[in-house]
Amino acid sequence: GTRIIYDRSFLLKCRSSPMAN
Amino acid sequence: KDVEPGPGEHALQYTYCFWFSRKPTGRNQQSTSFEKNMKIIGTFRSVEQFWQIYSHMIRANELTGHSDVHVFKGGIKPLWEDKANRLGGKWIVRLRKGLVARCWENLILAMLGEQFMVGDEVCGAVVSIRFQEDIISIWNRSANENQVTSRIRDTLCRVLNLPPNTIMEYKTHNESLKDRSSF
Repeated sequence: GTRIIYDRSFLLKCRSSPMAN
Repeated sequence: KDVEPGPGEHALQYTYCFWFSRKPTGRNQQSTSFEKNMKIIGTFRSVEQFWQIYSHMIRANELTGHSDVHVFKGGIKPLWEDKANRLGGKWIVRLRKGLVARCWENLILAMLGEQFMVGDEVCGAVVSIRFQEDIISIWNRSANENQVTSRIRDTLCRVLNLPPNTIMEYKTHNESLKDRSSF
């Protein structure tokens, strides 16, 4: 099935502005 | 405990739990089993829930004594004897003091983001704070699947951006059970 893949920079972006993504 | 991603949050492929354990000192040493000594800190299912827990935790380089933080998939205990781990093993990376916080964060981000590309093989990751050095490890289900363990090693090297002389070794949990030692 489909896997949910995130790279490091996306995960870090979610930390600084959780609702902005 | 079952958790769901909140509205507008970014779901992860799996649910994970943070666990913490510290080696008991002095007279408590014998009476406390390793399992009893482990505590769940939090469970998360989304990127945002992860940061919420992680941001409140002490950074790996600030942990003292003989302590371990584990991030394991929901339903898998960070124990050799767990059904998911029984036939598995782990890659061990020994780090000189000073590197652990950055390496640990990069390791868990790679795991949560499904960067290892080995299906359901990854069980969890551990950071172990010791006196002389720090150790990070990543556990997988099948110690005898060479293709899987090689892929995990290659991804580890890429995401950790390790100094060239870093020692990496693979140890099966069966070996750990026999010599009663993690590393």
